Amino acid sequence: TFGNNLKWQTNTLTYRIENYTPDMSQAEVDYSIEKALQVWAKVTPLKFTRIYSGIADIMISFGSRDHGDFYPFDGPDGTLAHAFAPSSGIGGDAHFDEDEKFTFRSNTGYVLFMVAAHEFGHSLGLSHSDDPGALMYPHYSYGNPDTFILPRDDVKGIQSLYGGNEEPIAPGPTAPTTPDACDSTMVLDAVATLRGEMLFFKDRFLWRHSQQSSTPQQTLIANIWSSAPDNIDAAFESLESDQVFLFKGSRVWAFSGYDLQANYPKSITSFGLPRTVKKVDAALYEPQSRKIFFFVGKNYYSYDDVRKTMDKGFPKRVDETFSGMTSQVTAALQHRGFTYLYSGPYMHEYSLRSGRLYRVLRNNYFLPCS
Amino acid sequence: MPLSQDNMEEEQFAESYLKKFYNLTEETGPLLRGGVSPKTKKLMEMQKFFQLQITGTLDADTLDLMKRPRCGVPDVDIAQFS
Repeated sequence: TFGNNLKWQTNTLTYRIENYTPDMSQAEVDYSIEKALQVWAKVTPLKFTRIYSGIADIMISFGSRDHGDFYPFDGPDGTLAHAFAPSSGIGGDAHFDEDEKFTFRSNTGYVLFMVAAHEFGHSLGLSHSDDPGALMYPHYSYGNPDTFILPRDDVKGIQSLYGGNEEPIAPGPTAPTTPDACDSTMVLDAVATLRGEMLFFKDRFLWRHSQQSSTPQQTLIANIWSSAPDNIDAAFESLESDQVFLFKGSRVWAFSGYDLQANYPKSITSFGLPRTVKKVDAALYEPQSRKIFFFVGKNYYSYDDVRKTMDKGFPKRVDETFSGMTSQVTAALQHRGFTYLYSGPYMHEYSLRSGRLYRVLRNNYFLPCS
Repeated sequence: MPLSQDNMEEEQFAESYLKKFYNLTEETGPLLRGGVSPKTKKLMEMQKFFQLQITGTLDADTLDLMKRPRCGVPDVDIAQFS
């Protein structure tokens, strides 16, 4: 919040749409604005009423460059919109940069609903959040208006000002929280390397961590690869081809740097996995032998990246090669000659050559809590 | 070595970003030996907020984040709005 209990002193607020963007139909703008306000109304006692003339608490307009508030916009991209904290006059008003390309729900422009929902957070008294998963994080990320759920950090923020919604509402999906590297019970979705950094995937987030830094950087997967899926199952980096492969369900995505490679996503059968395999639990790349290991349930497959075929004699039971690994492998990584198999919140350090287990560690061995 | 044209543009871009969102004011007068410049302080403030590595220098991650589309409400005292 902005501090000093800066909020509206009433729970009944009015809004007015002063003009429209030509990027969308008027009905789409009306719907996006209404839905963005309802994001906040659902979790608070706040009620919003639209008016069509006169001065509303929240005046909504589209403008470009100098638009009369001494905070000029900057042309395409950069600043998308701004809004003013609760107070009389300009307080609560939300301005959208007309030089942007606003869209209804496409990811080729800026989804007006997402931008408006963020701005209305300011209109109601929320400042920016440093939680990269929060709606009030200052940087735009794509969200689908049909499936959007207000994250926990934003719910906590707005309810600290106005309290919760006392009216019974239909039970729905719960507010998503941002994964915390300090949570010792966290089970990572996947682990991989990328050009010398380590990547740790969890839900719609990843942490990037370089050996030169003591602090991992958490961000949305979509901020790195806009076409990548969330909640991935497995990932690995091929040092040979300088590509990162992400697996989800029966499909695999390949990225070189920030770019999705041509003809991806593909079926996981392109790696020689049988059609009976519906998802991969974990994957790792062994650079010396150029083998890719795919962990599926209690078994694993070995794919020869040179011959581009699955090795004979597979699948094998994981514990045939990796002594004592009888539980499901949830993520895997090859690093500095050691094989790391994650199972739940634990990480097992192996020698791939001998299959000997050296140590059982926790996530924070590579992903420090900070 | 003189800065390349690209670096100078990035420095100017970063300075304008910090002025806009982190209330960086014009640097005037000589800097005391060993002191941290206001620009470095603001850069560190921004890096801390975005959970970046706090280097105080305009590294690639910081510049990348500055270039992402964002909301224009300055992260400064709201009093100036009222």
